[in-house]
Amino acid sequence: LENFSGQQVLRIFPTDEAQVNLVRALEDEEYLQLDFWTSPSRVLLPIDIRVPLHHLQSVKVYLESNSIQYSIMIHDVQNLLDEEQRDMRRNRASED
Amino acid sequence: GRSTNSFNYAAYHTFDEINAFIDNLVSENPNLVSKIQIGSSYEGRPLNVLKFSTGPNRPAFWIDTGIHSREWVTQASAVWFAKKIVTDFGKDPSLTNTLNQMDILIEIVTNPDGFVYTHKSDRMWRKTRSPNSGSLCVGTDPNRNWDAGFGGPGSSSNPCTETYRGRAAHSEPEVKAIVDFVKSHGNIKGFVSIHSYSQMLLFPYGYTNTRVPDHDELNAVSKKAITALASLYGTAYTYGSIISTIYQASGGTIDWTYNQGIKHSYSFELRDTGRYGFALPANQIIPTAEETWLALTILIEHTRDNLY
Repeated sequence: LENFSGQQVLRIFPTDEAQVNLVRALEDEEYLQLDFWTSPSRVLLPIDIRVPLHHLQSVKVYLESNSIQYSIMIHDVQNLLDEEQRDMRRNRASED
Repeated sequence: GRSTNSFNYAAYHTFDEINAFIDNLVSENPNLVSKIQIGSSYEGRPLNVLKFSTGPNRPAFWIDTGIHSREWVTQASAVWFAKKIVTDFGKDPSLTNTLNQMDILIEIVTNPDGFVYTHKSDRMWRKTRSPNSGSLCVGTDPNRNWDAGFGGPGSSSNPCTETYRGRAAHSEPEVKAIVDFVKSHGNIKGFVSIHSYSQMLLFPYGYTNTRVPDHDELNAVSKKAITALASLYGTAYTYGSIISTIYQASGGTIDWTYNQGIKHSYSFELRDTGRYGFALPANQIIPTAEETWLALTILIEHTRDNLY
């Protein structure tokens, strides 16, 4: 099973069209392996991106150097998925 | 075997567990529920549709979930819808009225290969699992593979992207199976394809700025539906055409169904309320399903009362 330890989901708040385009430009950088959970569409609609651990710093520097506001929606994706798996195992055990 | 009364609707389940639920629901309700296999996925898994019907040759209302495999709250909600229908039939006057005139069809796991892959390999997998010749990247976005603006802006020609449209319209067996079923059935009057997340209720078009002829009606019904949804837990939705509410998306499901003449074509983006995204905790399954059912009821009733 793919491990998402250390990966974060950043919630980005573009305040104008230029910022939407700057975030959209990240989609073309395949080496960053970004997973757009919600796509860049229009101003004020948040954009959620799952970022691999080894690219977190560079993505945050990119956003901050362009004064693009963001927050960390999920601090560690794997923690959530581990809880999900535990929950499913508990359920299976109780159903059995 | 396990009954659907002991099934845990507040937990996520595997493909096999959902199929066992489907078979149990059918065997427990032989006069109301049947299972139709409309085809097989690329890797050969059954594409099962639950049919709720009280008589032959009826118009139908279609609901599908899980076309994007990682959107687990959608398949889980559809399991809850299925149980809700058999529980309320004969008790809820509106649902009973509906099922005395119309069938309800639910495809719970619309992308089974992707769904199994999210359980076994990559929880964040979205697409199908068919290989792409000439590329190491696998899968097609089944919500860009329909013959409606296929290949236009808002889909990708790169197999390594999440919105890869596929080598041709309807190339994916999971999509082709629905296309063939809709065409052979010929009397589907409402069609809802359910995704997550963003809390939106959308209607065509996504591939063009052109307004559909029924825009005002779909817009008014959507507003009524999200108002009903919000009445339960206050979950705020936006609504409108795909292209004006979210973004341009070509080759999408409900653009194709609308162009097939299914006027009441909608797409949901269910909750997350902003903290979990696709990893929505299982304790939000039932609240999500309950509020969504209120909106679906509005869409179903409007379709029932405005057959064309």
